[in-house]
Amino acid sequence: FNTFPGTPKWRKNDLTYRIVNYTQDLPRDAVDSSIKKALKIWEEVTPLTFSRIYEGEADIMISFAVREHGDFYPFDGPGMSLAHAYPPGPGFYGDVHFDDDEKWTEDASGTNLFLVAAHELGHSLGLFHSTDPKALMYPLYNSFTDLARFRLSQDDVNGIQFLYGPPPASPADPKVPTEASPLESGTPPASCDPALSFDAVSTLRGEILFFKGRYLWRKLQWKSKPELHLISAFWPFLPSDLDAAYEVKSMDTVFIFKGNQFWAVRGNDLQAGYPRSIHTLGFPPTIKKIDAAVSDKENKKTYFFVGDKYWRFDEKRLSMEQGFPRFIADDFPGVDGKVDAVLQMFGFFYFFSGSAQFEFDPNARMVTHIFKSNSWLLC
Amino acid sequence: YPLNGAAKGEDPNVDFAQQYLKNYYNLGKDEKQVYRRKDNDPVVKKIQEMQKFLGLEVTGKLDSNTLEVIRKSRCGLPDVGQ
Repeated sequence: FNTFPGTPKWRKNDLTYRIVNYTQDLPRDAVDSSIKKALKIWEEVTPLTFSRIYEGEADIMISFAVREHGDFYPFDGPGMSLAHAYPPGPGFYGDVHFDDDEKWTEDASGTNLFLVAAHELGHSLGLFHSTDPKALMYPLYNSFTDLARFRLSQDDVNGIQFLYGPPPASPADPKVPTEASPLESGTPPASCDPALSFDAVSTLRGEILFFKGRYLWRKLQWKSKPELHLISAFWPFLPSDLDAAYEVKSMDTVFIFKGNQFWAVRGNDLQAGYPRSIHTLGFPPTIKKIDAAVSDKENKKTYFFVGDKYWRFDEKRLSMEQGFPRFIADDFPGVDGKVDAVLQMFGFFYFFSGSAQFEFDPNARMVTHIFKSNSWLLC
Repeated sequence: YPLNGAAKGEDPNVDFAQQYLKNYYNLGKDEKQVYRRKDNDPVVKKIQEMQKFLGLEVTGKLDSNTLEVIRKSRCGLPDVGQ
């Protein structure tokens, strides 16, 4: 699944909707029941509730239109684009527009209104398109869907519960899915888990990013509480379970590593020619992946950590330096164990190793403090 | 450039595919719109991105399977975020 960039979601559970106008293809009560049924499938797997209003501004305004209809996203006549919707937010955000040049039906003889409404309402709640062909949020309309036994896919449930969590469990109301809660499979990591470790850590334009599995925490300078996002919300092309990441501030670029490949991103954009092989940096063929990396903006050198050794890359000459690898223990005494991630902040290097974090003073050449890895997440 | 096609006005499939990539995969205005079928061609890269997202074989070419899929009805929202 994917969420919209920035992961917009409703900050309340009780939402309103209004059917602003109707298509001529169906009786009004058929439209009403299709929309209601579409809302119900999301209601059943979240804490969300939907109340209908008949005038004024609802959170989700539902309308039918053709061609240019006032939102710079004109429809295209019969076929192709069937409908569109906007992510959560004020005004037109959250709204759903159906292309009335389609033939809207209650069965599969035309374009099934319930099925398209369920997909579009997924957008209104904050889900973006999924790459899972079995998912409701897959972008292509599947006219062969078994409407009588329609169910959300696990991918859809994981996505919506990433945003809003599961429905409140109550013995009287077995809304809680019988099989293991989908959060187990796509569970976001808990920031205050004392055993928390990170896959990678990097700065990015003054922020700090902590990568874990499919997720990242984003630590903003002006905001104490870190934000949890899907990596794919910012960089859909990146894999999960990354190995390393670092920012070269002079290039306004973050380099992200997994296996024997690395990506260069500037903001949300992948730089041309990436991903590349890590061996283009000068690593010997025996190196299949790296554990961690950090770029020292003072001396314009980048340190790559692999096992108990490290390499140093000269950002000015853009080449790996001679005399490496060296043992980590020789030059960073006190930094024990495999290095998962490294962060340079306030003139110190912070080495993350499992749930421990070593603050290393490069001038004194010693570890000055040992913290829990998740101390930056303000538990 | 190959004379076939390019000189006599674009192949309609290429036009349709480029419009699809603009609508749903952020094929930029500034990116060369000439579909040169070379790996570093931005249109080829966008075709590959679209094929990967939709679960198609990533060929970078407008093969029949890809052309069939991009003519299917779909949601009007893009597949990659901006």
